[in-house]
Amino acid sequence: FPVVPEMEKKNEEDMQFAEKYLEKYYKLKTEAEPIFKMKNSKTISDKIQEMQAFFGLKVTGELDSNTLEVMKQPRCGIPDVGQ
Amino acid sequence: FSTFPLSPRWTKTDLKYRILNYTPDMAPADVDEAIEKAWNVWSSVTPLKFTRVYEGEADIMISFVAGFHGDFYSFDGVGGTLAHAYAPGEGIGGDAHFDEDEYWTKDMKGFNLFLVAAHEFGHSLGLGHSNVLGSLMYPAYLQTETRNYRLPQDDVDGIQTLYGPPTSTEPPTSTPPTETPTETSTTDSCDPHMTFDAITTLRGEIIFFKDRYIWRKSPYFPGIEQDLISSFWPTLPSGFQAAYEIDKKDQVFLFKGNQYWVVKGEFVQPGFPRNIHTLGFPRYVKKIDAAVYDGNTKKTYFFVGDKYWSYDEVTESMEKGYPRRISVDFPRIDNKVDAAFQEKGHFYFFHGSKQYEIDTKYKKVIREMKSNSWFGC
Repeated sequence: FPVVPEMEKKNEEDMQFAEKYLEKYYKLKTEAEPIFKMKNSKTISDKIQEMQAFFGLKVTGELDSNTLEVMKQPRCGIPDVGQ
Repeated sequence: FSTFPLSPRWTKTDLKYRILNYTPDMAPADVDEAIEKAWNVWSSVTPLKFTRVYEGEADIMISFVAGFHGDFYSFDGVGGTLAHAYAPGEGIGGDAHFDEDEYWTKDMKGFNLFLVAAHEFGHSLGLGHSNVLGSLMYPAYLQTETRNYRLPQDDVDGIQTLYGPPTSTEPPTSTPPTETPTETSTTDSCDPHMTFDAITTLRGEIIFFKDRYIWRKSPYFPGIEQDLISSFWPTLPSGFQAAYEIDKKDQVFLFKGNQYWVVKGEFVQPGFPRNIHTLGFPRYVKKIDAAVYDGNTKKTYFFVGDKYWSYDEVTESMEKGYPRRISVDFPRIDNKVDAAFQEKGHFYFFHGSKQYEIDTKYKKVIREMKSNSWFGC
């Protein structure tokens, strides 16, 4: 179905929120990171899978509503992996 | 549970913490209490001891800050990140920062400071996050009942991989024990030379403590049941030396060395152990021989050597004019009291294998019996 413009905007915002979350707590490397990519650098989908596995969510690699809901819970600022 | 990479941990058991500032959301006394209670969560299951200092350096510096606050992890305003803490180590190691932009409370109206602090101090001691929903080290804030708080097993397992279980720190007694305490087996309950470490009532039962065991005399079942102390209170040490119940409050106080705990049934109350000197004992008192609460006067008698103190449970303070010599107020009780309890208006004092039934009001010995006369031998 054609995506309604505001829905597109919302998805964009959610994805940005998710990227920030994964950078903070799952060591997602941002574009601003040095040109050379860490050998084990992973795409955002892999990192979403990692977070879903940690919280016992269905591991899809997709930013579904359950995953976004957990990401929005108030929490501790210490990363969940690779502190 | 998880630890930080390379499992950093403190190499000493006595750690100092300092509260650098307060949140305007809560009364300072409530912040103090929440922080102390949060440390007790970890000290009750490890050999670690936490002492508060009010100036200079401390291993763990605690502060309320907002936004950018001088480390690489700025806070993010309301919601999102609530707090963070650093793994054990020098300098910022161990320090805990709480986001001042959050609303901190001692109840559940905002973020409960005790719960978040207990979590952050887990990091300060070397724990990472756990993916066990309901564990204290779970990354997301979960509203949890904080009265009778019991540390979930996953967190106990985690912290004990770093520091082990509590050690029974028996302070050196002034006189070396006359006999080496021997473990008692079940069949000894009718030993005519039976002695007890401590005795208390508990919800209508009478609980006799000896070494790692308790004997229960209960109106709810026939005979005497023997259990391990650890089967009742897994997070407490064994070898209690005194115990008493305030039945109206459903509280039992357990004493060992210079520490004491309070339990309600099987629940160990948060904020314990505490030091016996907080009750008002002078520094030279290193342990309590026996204790008994008199429900009529609401006073608790503490026996130490040949003297005793009277503690007013209403004003929660030691009465003036004590200690007094036991033999002066309780004629015929010429020795130290090993254990004591009150039952149906009478006191029962134990010394060695003897037991004395005492009229509570006149403090007169009514009867002398064997210590295990309650076991129907």
